Amino acid sequence: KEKHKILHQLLQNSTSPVDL
Amino acid sequence: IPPPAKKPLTKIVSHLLVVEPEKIYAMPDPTMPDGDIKALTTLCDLADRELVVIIGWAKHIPGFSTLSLADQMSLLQSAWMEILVLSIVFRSLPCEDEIVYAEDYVIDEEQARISGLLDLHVAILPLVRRYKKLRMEKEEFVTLKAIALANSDSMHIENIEAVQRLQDSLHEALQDFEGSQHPEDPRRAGKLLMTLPLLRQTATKAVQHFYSIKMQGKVPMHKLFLEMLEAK
Repeated sequence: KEKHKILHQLLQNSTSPVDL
Repeated sequence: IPPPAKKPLTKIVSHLLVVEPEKIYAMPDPTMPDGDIKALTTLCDLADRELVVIIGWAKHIPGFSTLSLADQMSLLQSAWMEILVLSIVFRSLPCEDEIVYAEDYVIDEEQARISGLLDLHVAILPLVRRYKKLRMEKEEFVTLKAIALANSDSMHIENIEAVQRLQDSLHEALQDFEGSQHPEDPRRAGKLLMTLPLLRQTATKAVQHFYSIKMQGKVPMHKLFLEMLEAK
């Protein structure tokens, strides 16, 4: 998981794609 | 006589249309000299921003967010390039032998040659031709994109049954859509699904292309793009 930090963070983050 | 009203779309297909991300732009750096480094830098930067959007989009696919975080990661790590390629291909459908990487980054064969993008160009065009022949519609594109994610054949899935349920619900949505919108062609859903092997082949070539660019170390790449490239 440590190797895939950003993917992990973005999946946990509740921001919707519409807001991005 | 007005044409008969189209039947309502299935819930999943309508939902996928609503959550389809906004266009993003390539915005090539005007201060960089033209050439292959500029073209590849532009594409890698575009891909990095698209990845953020794809991860957000995946969370809106009905059933995806209920998978474990590890399985969500595994599906995205396997399918991200297929999703990127399918989006580029869909954008390129109205064009003749041009690849629409973004609305402001449309590349023809000659430009591809000059920019060192010819291999990628030649790899993507057969897929564009295939979907042109099928006259793929936006509803089919959004559903197939979600199917590509659910069907990414990751070797690391923990809950295979849950992923199977996701595949089944998306497959059913495609079949229902075709049954109501294209009753004249009972094999249309199958024809669309039969394009997935070529999509995977094309995405594999694209990953290899960018991986070799990464190894050469001449093109700056953002962290998320590097992370996803390394996961392949």
